[in-house]
Amino acid sequence: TRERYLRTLEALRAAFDEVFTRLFGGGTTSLQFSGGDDVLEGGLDIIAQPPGKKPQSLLLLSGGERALTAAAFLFALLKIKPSPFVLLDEVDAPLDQGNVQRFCALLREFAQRSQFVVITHNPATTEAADFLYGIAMPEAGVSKMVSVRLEEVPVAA
Amino acid sequence: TRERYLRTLEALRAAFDEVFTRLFGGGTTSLQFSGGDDVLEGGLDIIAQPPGKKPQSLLLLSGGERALTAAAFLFALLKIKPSPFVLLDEVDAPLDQGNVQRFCALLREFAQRSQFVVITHNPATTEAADFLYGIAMPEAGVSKMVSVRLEEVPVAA
Amino acid sequence: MHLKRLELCGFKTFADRTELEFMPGVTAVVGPNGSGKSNIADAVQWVLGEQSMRSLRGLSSQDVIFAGTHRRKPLGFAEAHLTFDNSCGTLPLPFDEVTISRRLFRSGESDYRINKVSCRLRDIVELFLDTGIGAGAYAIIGQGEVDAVLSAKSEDRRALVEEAA
Amino acid sequence: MHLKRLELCGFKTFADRTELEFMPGVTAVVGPNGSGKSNIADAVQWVLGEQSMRSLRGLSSQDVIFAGTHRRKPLGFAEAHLTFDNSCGTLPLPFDEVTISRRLFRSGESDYRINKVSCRLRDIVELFLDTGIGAGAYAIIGQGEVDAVLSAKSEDRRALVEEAA
Ligand SMILES: Nc1ncnc2c1ncn2[C@@H]1O[C@H](COP(=O)(O)OP(=O)(O)OP(=O)(O)O)[C@@H](O)[C@H]1O
Ligand SMILES: Nc1ncnc2c1ncn2[C@@H]1O[C@H](COP(=O)(O)OP(=O)(O)OP(=O)(O)O)[C@@H](O)[C@H]1O
Ligand SMILES: [Mg+2]
Ligand SMILES: [Mg+2]
Repeated sequence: TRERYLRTLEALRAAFDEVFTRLFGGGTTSLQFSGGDDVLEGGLDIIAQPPGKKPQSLLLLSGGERALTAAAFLFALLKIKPSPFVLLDEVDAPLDQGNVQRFCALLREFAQRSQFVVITHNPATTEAADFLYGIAMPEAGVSKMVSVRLEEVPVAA
Repeated sequence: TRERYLRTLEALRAAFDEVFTRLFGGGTTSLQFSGGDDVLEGGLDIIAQPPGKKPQSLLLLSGGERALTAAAFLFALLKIKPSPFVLLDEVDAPLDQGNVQRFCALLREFAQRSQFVVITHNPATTEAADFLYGIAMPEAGVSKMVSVRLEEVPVAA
Repeated sequence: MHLKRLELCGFKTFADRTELEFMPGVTAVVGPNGSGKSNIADAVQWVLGEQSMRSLRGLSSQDVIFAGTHRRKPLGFAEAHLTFDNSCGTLPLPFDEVTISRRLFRSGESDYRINKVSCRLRDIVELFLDTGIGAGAYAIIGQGEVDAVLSAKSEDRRALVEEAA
Repeated sequence: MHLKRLELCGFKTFADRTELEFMPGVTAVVGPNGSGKSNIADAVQWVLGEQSMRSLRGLSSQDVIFAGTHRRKPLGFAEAHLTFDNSCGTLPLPFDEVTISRRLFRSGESDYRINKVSCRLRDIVELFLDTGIGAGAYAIIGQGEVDAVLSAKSEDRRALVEEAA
């Protein structure tokens, strides 16, 4: 129904702005209708700008900025409607060290409400986890799982 | 001309196989015609499989395996027709530590013939470079360049 | 509701029966390129009823069955079992524990079960509708897919918001 | 032939005149997300004659001109100069050093030069045809573009090989 969508959108706008500014340490966001007069027929556009920069097309954002903006939008959706578990496959790949730290802080906060399974190559994300699964291929072409409880693992130098 | 294309393809096949097996530590490759009878009208398909695995669709390869396979193909093209300089923007992003090391070794070898400019977030790739440019934004929204000669930089602990 | 465990057998590179237990909080899955991490994500999507082979990086549905290696023969079927703790009653079933199973044979025959009782694929899909985990939901983000949220058509993004409504 | 230096002024985030010198071997460009690294790659493609704004991550051609920040006004034009050592004679010009320049004004007016002498965009494009660096060549791989080699149509891949022939 139209009311429900508009109410959800209102909540999403606030959530997106909050998550985005946490991940970017500032900046501005806006969600706008696109297309026809009927909001349930039209589309939704994301306007976002990192701190200090002028709002421009999302196309001009860097690879890392786009990944973080998309993550902010998804976390905002999760905020207004949590999911029992969330599975993320290498979403931290294009992020620099500073952004990975902020992303991990957000991850840990949301993980209080939902289970998170994150596939990653990033040491910082690995360190932010509570539990670790290592996947290896001692026999070519056949996956083997090794599980490690993080509390028992000394942090590699 | 058809002869020239076929001769180039022959050289490319050998180069691709050589570069691929270096980056993957083994495996098999093949380049095949697709489409019509006229090779200059049809297409070219890449068949590649990492060591120990059975040849399957490239779609099934992992993110890192696809990036490395694509890199092998591009380096093979550069091998048969070197370019004065090569600019790579974060091609090492999905690679694990082992693959990054092999990628860097290849980079250093090809860099004897061409200049390479690589944009990267990876410390190993940064370490494999001869010269370093740091780009920063002390003033929001305005890029500032800091150049660092690698021989003078102590390796960060 | 939370995930308890995932069991795989014959699914892509998981030729041998493998069991992953899930704890609360953040679980990181790490390993070299091509070791099978995204294959685990594919298995979760598959057992929850994914029907698009493109989302599973395959062409034909049998692409998820272990195809063999130089040393091992291909297997005859792939199966995955995903177990949830349902003591909160999120899933409309009278069980504290719910296990979703999916099996696919090389012949193309499929088998679907909820707590070992045979059902149809659509029963599984409908079970998870509106939980945030079902097909097309935003709770599973595949490799390279996060940018799609920004590059998607405006209408698709609106649909995503409607899902959260 | 090798690259000697790139000079930018008013190009995207490079509001202030910036000069990068290029040495033989491997140069790594590092820095935080959004600092301007890919913008440097865009500048190289742009000055070599790139005409597709999509490749430069923009919509209109003026998108490459510094748009200003909260503290700075937008600039009136963007320019880039790329200098090559041509003592090997790879470029068919009687100069040991060749500088390609491109300037774009907010009005939409463009300015192209080879060693400070005015020319047309196509003169620059044709100069680099067959050197491996020109538009559509495989020597410049943008962010996220490497996978395209594999997902491209078979015919496009054949065209790439023909370029190397
Ligand atoms: N049906 C199958 N049988 C055997 N092997 C398969 C099958 N389907 C996929 N594979 C193999 O699985 C591998 C890809 O695994 P996966 O995508 O999980 O890797 P990954 O751990 O996510 O790696 P990355 O870090 O590079 O993303 C490929 O080498 C592919 O050949
Ligand atoms: N015309 C312009 N004027 C001002 N800023 C611009 C302009 N065009 C692009 N930008 C800004 O440039 C930034 C992107 O820069 P760039 O893509 O070079 O980053 P990057 O260093 O490659 O980052 P990453 O590591 O995330 O890939 C964006 O924040 C964008 O807003
Ligand atoms: Mg993967
Ligand atoms: Mg970039």
